[in-house]
Amino acid sequence: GPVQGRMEDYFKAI
Amino acid sequence: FEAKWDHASTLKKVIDAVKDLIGDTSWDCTNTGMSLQSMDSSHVALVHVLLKSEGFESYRCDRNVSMGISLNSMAKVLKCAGNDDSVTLRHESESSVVNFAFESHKEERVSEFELKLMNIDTEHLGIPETEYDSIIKMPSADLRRTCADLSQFGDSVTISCAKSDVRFETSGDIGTGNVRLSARGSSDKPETEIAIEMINPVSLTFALKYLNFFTKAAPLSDTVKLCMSNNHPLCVEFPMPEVGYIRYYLAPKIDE
Repeated sequence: GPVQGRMEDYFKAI
Repeated sequence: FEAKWDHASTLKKVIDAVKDLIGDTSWDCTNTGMSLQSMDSSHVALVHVLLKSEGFESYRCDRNVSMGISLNSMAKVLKCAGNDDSVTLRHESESSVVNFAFESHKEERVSEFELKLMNIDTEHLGIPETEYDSIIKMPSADLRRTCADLSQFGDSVTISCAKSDVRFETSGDIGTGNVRLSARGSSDKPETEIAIEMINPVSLTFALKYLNFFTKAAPLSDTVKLCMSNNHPLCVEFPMPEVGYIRYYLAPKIDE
């Protein structure tokens, strides 16, 4: 089934 | 730092809308307002709250400050305020506490509480400006009901946006379910409108558990905006006119 993505996969730490 | 709201109800609703998702967080206070940005413990969702200084009865922030607070404790303190009481938050430089004062409008009752601040290492993420492929504006009660209904059948929902309708689909052990909402205008009641702005069709899958957390913000706003792009986190925005907004971001589920 589909895998849950994480926020850091899309938005980078600043 | 000193900030006063005329009525406690908005702040109570803001805290109720985010406390179960993020727990402890830092409120960043500057002269433009109070904001917080925090991820849930599994880093799947991110919450961004902005309370603009213009939305307060009075607001003063002489030096930027980051106040680490347990939102559950803040909810406990705010339970002691009547909905119509005024709320004043005070924090002195270098102090390890924040003070809450609640005053009834007839001024016969004043209560004060002091909450210990916490040291919190918040990891801030840069949220890029995004041109979304599809933007859906709808009544927040409709989103809340849709997510609650579909949660009975499955853990995930696939949201697909085409030209004039948006489809929410789920499936689970007992069966399947889907809800289709069609664009509808309403000039006399804009809060009941469903507006779909589609540049490119989008289909994304999300965990319903988080969407159900997000819709706890429905009491704050009659309308909600879903902003989607393929292979990008969903943004669910509850606008609070004059006051600010709560934006929730949710990472999609992806096929391996």
